[in-house]
Amino acid sequence: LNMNAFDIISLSSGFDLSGLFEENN
Amino acid sequence: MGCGPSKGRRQYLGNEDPVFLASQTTFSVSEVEALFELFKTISSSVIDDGLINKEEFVLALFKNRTKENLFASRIFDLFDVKHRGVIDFGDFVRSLHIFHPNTPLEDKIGFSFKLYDLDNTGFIERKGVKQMLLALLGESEMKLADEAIEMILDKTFLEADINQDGKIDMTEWQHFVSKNPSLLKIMTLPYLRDITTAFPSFVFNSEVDE
Repeated sequence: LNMNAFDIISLSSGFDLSGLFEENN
Repeated sequence: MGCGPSKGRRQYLGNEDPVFLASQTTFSVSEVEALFELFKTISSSVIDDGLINKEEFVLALFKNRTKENLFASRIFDLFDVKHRGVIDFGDFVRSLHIFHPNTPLEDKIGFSFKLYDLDNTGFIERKGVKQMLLALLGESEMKLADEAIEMILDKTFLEADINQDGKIDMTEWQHFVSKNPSLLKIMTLPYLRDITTAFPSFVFNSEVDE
């Protein structure tokens, strides 16, 4: 696995704030 | 630019002056008004009190109020600038400003540092990073053995923790992020560039002259 810990956190969180804007407008 | 009929008075949005908010952020007054439309939708999804609580924040992000997500929870805590357990409109705009494509990289780096500084010690600590890794891996489909997690942490801290004191300070974080720019990808929301297009209803509500 050639990723650093922070890349894995970002990836595994599926985190994307764009969810705030989808289906809300 | 005000798009609606001016009544010669300043309209306040959630007790916040949009002109003042615009002056503090990357957003124009029209964009602040557009964000108020989004804020109203999110803040009334569970309790219509003009404030966003954690449940409403998670619901807006994932369309599922029961989904547990440490990262979303952490972002909520950072948006909750006054530590009241809720996000008011001013907090919402000032926090989203960090995610604007035109916001300086330095601000994004600072916010991302706070995101990983789990215990608010002023450092990114190995135990905090491991805690986030374990929680997030537990929530996702991705499974890693403890040995593999320790190896990843070793490798990450070997690279990021330049003075090898077991924690990452802000200067080390700036250096690490500059070598790993993908880490800032989540800190920019292209949506924010077109916010007035996404939420055009402010056009009919605006009473503010820019």
